[in-house]
Amino acid sequence: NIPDIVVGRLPVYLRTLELMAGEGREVASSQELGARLGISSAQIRKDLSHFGEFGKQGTGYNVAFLRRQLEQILKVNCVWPVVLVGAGYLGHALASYNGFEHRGFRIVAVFDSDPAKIGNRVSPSIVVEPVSAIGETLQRCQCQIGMIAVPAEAAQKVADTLVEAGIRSILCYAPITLNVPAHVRVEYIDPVIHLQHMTFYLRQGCDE
Amino acid sequence: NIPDIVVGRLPVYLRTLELMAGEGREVASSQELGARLGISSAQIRKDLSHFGEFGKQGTGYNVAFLRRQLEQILKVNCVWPVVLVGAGYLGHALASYNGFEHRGFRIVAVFDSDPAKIGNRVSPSIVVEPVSAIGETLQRCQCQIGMIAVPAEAAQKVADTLVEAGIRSILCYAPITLNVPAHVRVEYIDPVIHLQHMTFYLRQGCDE
Ligand SMILES: NC(=O)c1ccc[n+]([C@@H]2O[C@H](COP(=O)([O-])OP(=O)(O)OC[C@H]3O[C@@H](n4cnc5c(N)ncnc54)[C@H](O)[C@@H]3O)[C@@H](O)[C@H]2O)c1
Ligand SMILES: NC(=O)c1ccc[n+]([C@@H]2O[C@H](COP(=O)([O-])OP(=O)(O)OC[C@H]3O[C@@H](n4cnc5c(N)ncnc54)[C@H](O)[C@@H]3O)[C@@H](O)[C@H]2O)c1
Repeated sequence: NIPDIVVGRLPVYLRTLELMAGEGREVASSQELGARLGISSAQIRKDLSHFGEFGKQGTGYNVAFLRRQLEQILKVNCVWPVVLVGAGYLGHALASYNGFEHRGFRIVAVFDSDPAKIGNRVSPSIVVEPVSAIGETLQRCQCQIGMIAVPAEAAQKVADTLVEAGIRSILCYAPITLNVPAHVRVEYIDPVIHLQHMTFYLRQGCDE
Repeated sequence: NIPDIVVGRLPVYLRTLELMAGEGREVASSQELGARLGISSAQIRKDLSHFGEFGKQGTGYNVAFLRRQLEQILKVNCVWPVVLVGAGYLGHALASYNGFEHRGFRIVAVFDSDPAKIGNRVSPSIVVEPVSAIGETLQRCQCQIGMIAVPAEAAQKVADTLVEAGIRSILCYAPITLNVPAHVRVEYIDPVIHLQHMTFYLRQGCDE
């Protein structure tokens, strides 16, 4: 049984391997991976050992091989359909975000409650639909993943609608904590977590 | 010397304590913190022990006290000025994001290279300025933190401009890895990391 904190690091390892593959690198030591990530090489080897013996002592890891292993473990050697609720500024940005496709995800539908937005095109392939269409759309695309890009005060109700329609995973951009049943996973995009990580290292202060 | 991987968890602990304080909670055991976060109580106690003896054996942590300690450690008992480059869809969403202020950050300026956007108001207090104004603005506000919300192909050049003007920390939303000098920290907002964390747990597959 893999600790969730380990699972959370695997996509970061995968992203680093994608970068190294793009640089033409064929082999990577755990030391180099660790240096790139600010994680100890021991931690990386320990994390990966949960899944198999992927590296050679003294040689390191084959980049292409380890990348394929992680893609399989994370189940992203395929394309997951994702729905998005909220077609405002952030929703527009997400609908045209091209960082999803080659890493296993595709937004297949966008929903909004504002009549002025329903029917608008937000990307070459997506027109905004009404929230009332969420249930049938999730059924049709067998979609298990939803993203929330609505104001904080609307986010819980949107989550309830998604959960009721069968969603299993939610990525929430709104600055609020969602209540969901135990079988539903929620992750948050919280820029402040990253900003506070960075201020730890800053010397000069800031205003009271 | 605190491992960076520990530093990265502190803002998450702080966010959880803020939530608990909002629920009126006065005391929190490491078990409860761990359960809320999917992190072992041992890991939490070990992480916090780097900074002091904050809890009582058998009692747990005083929520308000621990929260203040973490705010001090992360230096967010004050408001850091932040600049933003990119006033497109994402930039608009960030300029009006109200999740920053009470957690230690305020966007004080927004820059863009598009003449059609310069001069536009993106929030009650912010009008878009030209990229040429970055240097003088950073000087005036003593700002050490920048956010990048421009297309991937423009992000490296924008980072170079920010670094040259004295920025020490960059939060990058663009799907690209930045090259910066060793004294500059970069963090990425990468939704795919979170989505891949979630697909690990999904049973039903997806399309090839
Ligand atoms: N985490 C981050 O990095 C980050 C960054 C910027 C903004 N945000 C957050 O993203 C959210 C959206 O920001 P924005 O600037 O796009 O706001 P916006 O006001 O431009 O867009 C919100 C959209 O949600 C729609 N909406 C409201 N209630 C709805 C409902 N019940 N069902 C369906 N649609 C509904 C609105 O009609 C609107 O189109 C906000 O919560 C904001 O705080 C997060
Ligand atoms: N990480 C995430 O969660 C996430 C989500 C959505 C979008 N994004 C990314 O955010 C970025 C912005 O997305 P968007 O939808 O707002 O795009 P957009 O095209 O609406 O806005 C980009 C803005 O950047 C400006 N710009 C371009 N080059 C510039 C330069 N050299 N200097 C200053 N400004 C410049 C443009 O004039 C434009 O206003 C993209 O890289 C996108 O991939 C990230």
